[in-house]
Amino acid sequence: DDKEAAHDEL
Amino acid sequence: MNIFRLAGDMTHLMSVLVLLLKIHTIKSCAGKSYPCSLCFILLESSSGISLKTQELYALVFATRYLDIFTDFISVYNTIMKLIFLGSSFSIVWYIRRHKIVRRSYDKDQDTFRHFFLVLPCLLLALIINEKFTFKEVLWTFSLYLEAVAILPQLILLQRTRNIDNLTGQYVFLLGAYRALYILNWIYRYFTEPHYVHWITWISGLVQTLLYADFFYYYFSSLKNNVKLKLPA
Repeated sequence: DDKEAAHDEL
Repeated sequence: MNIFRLAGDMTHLMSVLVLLLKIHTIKSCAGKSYPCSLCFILLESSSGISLKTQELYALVFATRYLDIFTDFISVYNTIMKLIFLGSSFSIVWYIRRHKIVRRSYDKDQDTFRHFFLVLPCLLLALIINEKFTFKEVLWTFSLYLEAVAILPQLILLQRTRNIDNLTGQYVFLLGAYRALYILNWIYRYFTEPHYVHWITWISGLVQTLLYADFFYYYFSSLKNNVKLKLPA
């Protein structure tokens, strides 16, 4: 899903 | 968010602040009518900061944070991205353009052809990535580039006779932040199902290993209370 695709780390 | 990642981000932020403090010191120093002894040393000796590494880091953040306006993660995430983007580009501007700071930059010593790092990282990102999209390839490129971005700085330090404390602390904090991120990845691997990012992990490991000899000399200079010196 798109959330997984978004990289949540800096 | 876990304590390792927060500590890593704060350490990274600290490294940027130390560098900005150093630039501020050089700026304020030259403002004096009579150069104090420290100022004289600062202005005469090169700052020991590699513009090449700063430019590579600006490129790393520019290619990593393309999603800053499209994928909102959290207020913290957005603010930190803005801080890293703003600081990295302003540091490049200071060293390139500021009439006083640029005098403390020793371009004859900072000769690493960083273009030779950019191209292989870009090619590697085109071949090895998690998803072949524009954003994802550039994001992967930023990971590979960050892993090697410190090389010009480390080579400059080998050539710099007396490494001043702020520069040494800057490089130390920059290396420590990625080491803390490795702990964060280990923690997330064991606590979050399906959390597997080999590309990130291997790049981060290579990046931290490049600091290994610096860490060794940094800690031994602390232990023996002597000036930090890297063998040429």
